[in-house]
Amino acid sequence: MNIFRLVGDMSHLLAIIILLMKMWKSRSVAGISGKSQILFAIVFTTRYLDLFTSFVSIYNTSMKVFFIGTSYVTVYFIYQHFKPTYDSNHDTFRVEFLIVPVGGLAFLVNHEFSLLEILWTFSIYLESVAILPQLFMVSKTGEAESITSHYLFALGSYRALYLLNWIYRYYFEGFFDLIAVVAGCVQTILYCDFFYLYITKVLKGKKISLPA
Amino acid sequence: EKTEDTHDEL
Repeated sequence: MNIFRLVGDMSHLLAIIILLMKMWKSRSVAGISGKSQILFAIVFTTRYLDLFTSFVSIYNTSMKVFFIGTSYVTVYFIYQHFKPTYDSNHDTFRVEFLIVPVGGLAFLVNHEFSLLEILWTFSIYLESVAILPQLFMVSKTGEAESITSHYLFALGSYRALYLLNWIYRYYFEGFFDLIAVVAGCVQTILYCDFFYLYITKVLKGKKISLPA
Repeated sequence: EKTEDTHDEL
């Protein structure tokens, strides 16, 4: 474990907590893409199947349980509990255009042709594009609540910090995982436009309004 | 290339 990965995991944890608090306190899921949250639930489910077969640490196991649990609660909030506030008209990204190519790529490009490894690879590839429905929804509605912007900033920062973690691990531990690094770069690049808007607008108290 | 066979990252 290194500081980049720890801060990255905390940033990821913070993002999930921000989102749940926003939903619970405002009793609304307005502006949140249910499709992205479903993709995240798939990402955690396919990545943490080794939850019961390989034990890394208490931290690792508890974080995996937390991520899986909260991702399903978030999906439940959107599609059941706060369904009347779900804005399905603006959440129209065709996720099959993500899942099919990512599934095919995971089948072709992986570290080991075993079920668990292919699902792990699928999860890594899927996570890199899972935020697209959310970013698409923000561009369609033309704006994002500031709490949603903070959620996206924390979520985008987590994988950017993981890139630093991989640089650190490469030089100090000789660890290198090309699949995770490439997917992590793609994932972080997708947030660049949002990071720019967040830093130039939200931090000055303005709301983000993307050109619709 | 990768060093461990299990994934120790989240």
